[in-house]
Amino acid sequence: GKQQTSLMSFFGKK
Amino acid sequence: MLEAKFDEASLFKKVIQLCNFNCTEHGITVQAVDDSRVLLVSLLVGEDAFSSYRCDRNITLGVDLASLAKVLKCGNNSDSLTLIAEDTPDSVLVVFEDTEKDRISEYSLKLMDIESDFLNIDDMDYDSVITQPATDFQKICRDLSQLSDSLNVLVTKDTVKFVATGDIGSGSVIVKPFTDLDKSENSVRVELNKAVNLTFGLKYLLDIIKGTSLSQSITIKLADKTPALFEFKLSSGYLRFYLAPKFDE
Repeated sequence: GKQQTSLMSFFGKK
Repeated sequence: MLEAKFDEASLFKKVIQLCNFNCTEHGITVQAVDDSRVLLVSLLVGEDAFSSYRCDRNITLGVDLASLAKVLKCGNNSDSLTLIAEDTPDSVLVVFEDTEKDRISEYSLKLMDIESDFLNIDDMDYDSVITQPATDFQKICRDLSQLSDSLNVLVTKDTVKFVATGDIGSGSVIVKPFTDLDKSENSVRVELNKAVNLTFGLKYLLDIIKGTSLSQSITIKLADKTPALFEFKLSSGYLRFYLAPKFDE
């Protein structure tokens, strides 16, 4: 099956 | 000091969740991420959306949206709604005015210190950009969510295919470019640089389509292994959702 990814791995924190 | 007046309270009533309202001279922005860090909502209400707008210095209003929702129910949709805050506020004043009846009601709402991560989102290059009527996309998500918890979006030359496969069976909706010269908001545009095959959690898409009442069309920007951008344009500003995709294990 497919796993849900998180936005944190794509966007940096300010 | 901040003083921001909406002509009709109904616009503000539609924009509800828990978060910091960042007020600048350009308007009010709100960014919020869900607990699982999968979906991010970013709202800009531009200064032109207000009948009068003044913000002398940047102010952050930490608003408990459940409390704000209670206060907003106290105003009629056709009342004007003004938000007033001092430069270092511990409360925000919400003023409703019914100009015909000369009736004014005022509510003061306590503000909170909300710790939130502000994510930096740079402009990205997308493989495909789809614009379609927002109500059409809403129906596709609602219909296919009955079959599966995942929605597969495939974009190839001139065709967008939405597919859901689950225990009871499968369903698909194919959307093709279409130009309505009389009503441009009915048109479907598909820009394609590279074929796209992405999968998204439908429970998040069902949250995204709650924005449908704010705009006639939705723009969906997709790129391989990248969060998708779903955008509802407002008359001044936007409501954007960034949604992380599902990958194969």
